Amino acid sequence: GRWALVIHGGAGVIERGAMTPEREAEYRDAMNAALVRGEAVLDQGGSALDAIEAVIHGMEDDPLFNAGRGAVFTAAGRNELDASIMDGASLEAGAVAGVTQVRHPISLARAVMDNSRHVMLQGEGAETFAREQELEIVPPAYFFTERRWAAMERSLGALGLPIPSRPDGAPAPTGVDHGELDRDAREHRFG
Amino acid sequence: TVGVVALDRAGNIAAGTSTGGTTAKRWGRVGDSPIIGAGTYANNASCGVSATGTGEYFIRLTVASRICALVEFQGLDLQAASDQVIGDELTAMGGDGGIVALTPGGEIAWSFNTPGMYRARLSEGGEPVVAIY
Repeated sequence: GRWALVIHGGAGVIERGAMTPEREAEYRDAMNAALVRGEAVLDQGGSALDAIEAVIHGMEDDPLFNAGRGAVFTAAGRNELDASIMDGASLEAGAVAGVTQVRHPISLARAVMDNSRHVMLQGEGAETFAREQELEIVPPAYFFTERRWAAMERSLGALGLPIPSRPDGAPAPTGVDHGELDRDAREHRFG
Repeated sequence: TVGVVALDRAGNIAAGTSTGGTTAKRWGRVGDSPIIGAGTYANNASCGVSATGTGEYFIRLTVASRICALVEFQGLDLQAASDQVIGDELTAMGGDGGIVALTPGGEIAWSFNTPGMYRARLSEGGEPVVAIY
């Protein structure tokens, strides 16, 4: 058989002409890189599950995307990450919700599928399981990006809600492109 | 949100999705991304799907498994099934977002009712396609 791969990096009000050429090029490069990671696995005869992990690892590490590093902030000023994976051959599945310290939530979802009796783990228990599975644990500030923090401040301000303190370990505040925040507000209304 | 559906040379499909959720969300809100059948689904008998969008609507419609059910039980081709669920049913409910999908035969589809979706596809021996709008 022949392998194939299809990827998304989020949907929303992404307006032609509203994004800078530089930012559009960054997204296109990142999507191309994601294809290359998947191709590297599948072309060597690797499994679809391994390809999923390889592709998503890079996207979870890329601040461009709302996943892993680059995730948006909750109203409490935290990054809470969700992920899931499913194997079409066996109908086995794994999922995690609300994790805050696991670098690659997709790998935790796969560990839930492969190494537990369960389908979904959430919060603190999911992170305990991640430690037991010896997955990479990072401090919550690892996920901090100024762009997402500023977007959260803007959203909370519009709702009249209090702004939480910056997370421990977050870098010193830096300037943000407010035009970019306007675009983000339209584009990343949802996850 | 990011997501992938892959078909390997053994004919197996897998799907995965990962997200940070929604900006300034409260109360421990969880969307569709970690919900099997809503944001992620894979079945070698039909297709694999990964979704992105307003999660509450994707959960209520069980979007990912619904597309695969239309392929498996009603014989729709993947693009038609995807467009029915996203373009007709999701839109009629007031939900927005999109999906990427893949069948064991290598048929690829994407469908979205938003102005854009970051997306890419590649089949063995083919040319990569990357699109935004």
